[in-house]
Amino acid sequence: MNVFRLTGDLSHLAAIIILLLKIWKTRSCAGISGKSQILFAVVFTSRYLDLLTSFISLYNTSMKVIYIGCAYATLYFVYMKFKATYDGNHDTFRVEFLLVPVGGLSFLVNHDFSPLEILWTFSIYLESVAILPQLFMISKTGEAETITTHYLFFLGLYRALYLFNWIWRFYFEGFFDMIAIVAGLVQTILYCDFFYLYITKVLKGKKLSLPA
Amino acid sequence: EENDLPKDEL
Repeated sequence: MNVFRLTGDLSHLAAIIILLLKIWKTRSCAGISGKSQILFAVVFTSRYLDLLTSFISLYNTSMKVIYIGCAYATLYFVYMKFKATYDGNHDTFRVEFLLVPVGGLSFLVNHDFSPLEILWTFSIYLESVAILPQLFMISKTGEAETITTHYLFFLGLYRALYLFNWIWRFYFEGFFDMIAIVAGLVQTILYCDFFYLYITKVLKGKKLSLPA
Repeated sequence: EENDLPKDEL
């Protein structure tokens, strides 16, 4: 464990909690892409099946349980409890255009052709593009609630911090996982446009509104 | 190639 991975995990946890609180406090999931939340739940489910087969540490297990629990709680909020506030008309990204290539690639490029390893690879590739429906929805509505931008900031920051974690681990432990690194780079690059808007607008107290 | 290290990252 190093400072980048720890702060990355905490940033990820913060994002997940911020989203849950936003929906719970405002009793509304307006502006939230249910499709991205479905993809994140699929990412966690396919990646954390090893909860059933191996124990790494109390931290590892508890964080995985929290991530999975919050992901499904968010889905429950979006598609059941606060379903009336879900803006389906703007959440129209075709997720099959993500699932098919990612599914195919995870069979072609992986470290080991075993079920758990292919599922892990699938979750890594899927996570790198899972935010696209959410970013697409914001581009369609032309704006995002400030609390939603904080959610996106911490979510994007977490994988950026993981990139530093991988540099650290390569330098000090000689460990590197090319699949995770390339996917993590793609994931972080997808946030660059949002990071620019977040830093130049939201942090200056303005609302995030895209040139519609 | 076999990825010997366990998946210790989240």
